[in-house]
Amino acid sequence: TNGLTPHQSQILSLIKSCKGNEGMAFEELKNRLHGMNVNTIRQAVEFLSNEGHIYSTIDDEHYKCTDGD
Amino acid sequence: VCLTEEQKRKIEENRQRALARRAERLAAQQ
Repeated sequence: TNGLTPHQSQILSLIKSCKGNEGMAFEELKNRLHGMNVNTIRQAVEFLSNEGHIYSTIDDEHYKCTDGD
Repeated sequence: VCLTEEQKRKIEENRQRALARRAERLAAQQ
């Protein structure tokens, strides 16, 4: 309904659930999504960033969600 | 984790840019 694929939605929810001020590390996303292809995760993160759902924080490997903070 | 003022400033900049992109995308969908 929000125009996202199930993978994109799942990744957005995980990033949203991370309350730390530096957001979620890509490494942690990978660990939480064990079984999901790393390229799939990268592509979803890139899409979410391009769409303005998420943004990078201390470096390009940490992300936070734009809504809910 | 404790962030420096410079890191906080950059993060806020990134957040503002992302919010602008989000608004752009939503407007394009109308």
